[in-house]
Amino acid sequence: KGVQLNITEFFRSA
Amino acid sequence: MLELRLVQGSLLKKVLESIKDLVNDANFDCSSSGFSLQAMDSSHVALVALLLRSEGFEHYRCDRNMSMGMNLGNMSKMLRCAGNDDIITIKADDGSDTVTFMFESPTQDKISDFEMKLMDIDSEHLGIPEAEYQSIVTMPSAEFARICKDLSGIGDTVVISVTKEGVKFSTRGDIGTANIVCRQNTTVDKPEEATVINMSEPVSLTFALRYMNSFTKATTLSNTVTISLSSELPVVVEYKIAEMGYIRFYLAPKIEE
Repeated sequence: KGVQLNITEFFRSA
Repeated sequence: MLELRLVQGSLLKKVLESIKDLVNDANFDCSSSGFSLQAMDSSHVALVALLLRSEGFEHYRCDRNMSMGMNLGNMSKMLRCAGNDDIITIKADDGSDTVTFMFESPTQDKISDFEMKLMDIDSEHLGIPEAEYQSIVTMPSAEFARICKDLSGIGDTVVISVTKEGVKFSTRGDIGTANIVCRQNTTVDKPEEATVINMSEPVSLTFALRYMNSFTKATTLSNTVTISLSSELPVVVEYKIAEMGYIRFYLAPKIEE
């Protein structure tokens, strides 16, 4: 049913 | 020294109820600008960002920036002891390993204080870039909650598609399919009942309904919800907190295998 992406793939460590 | 007095204590109670099942432990950051939190769920699929601006507090003292690690389940247990009309004051001394929640009834005839142990939380703080979203939908929060709940009885994921016709929520499961279309509707009696679609480009993204349903626990904080979508970004589901700030939920999309 598709692959769940992680939020860390979009937002970098501050 | 930190001392934050919130006359509308119910706001803090509602904030905790809306995030405690998504995030177990989190650092609350306190600075001169406000009381904030950023935390990911344990599987790093969703992120919650909370801001309560200092101007929203009746009294706001934060001598130096502080980060207080709290177990949200325990914090929720304590805040549940506050009445809905109570004034809540959050207090902590510099370097202390505890935080105190003080509850005052509106008539000042009952005053309680609860001291909670703080914890060290090694959490990753993420930079959330400012983004121009391709489609921004504002709609009644109760309507959005109803749609997420209804669709989760049929499927596990929701496809949110925005076109100039409206916003479509679709799901598919073993028993069949469902499509709910909300058209832009600004000719309503009250502005909070409007559905407003600001679209620069059509967008269609797939999300896990389990998370969307969790976000809708914040429905009691705001009559409206704003859903911001771009094809390359996590969705932002934002509930404004009256005159104080916001709670934003970010959710990474699902993609085709």
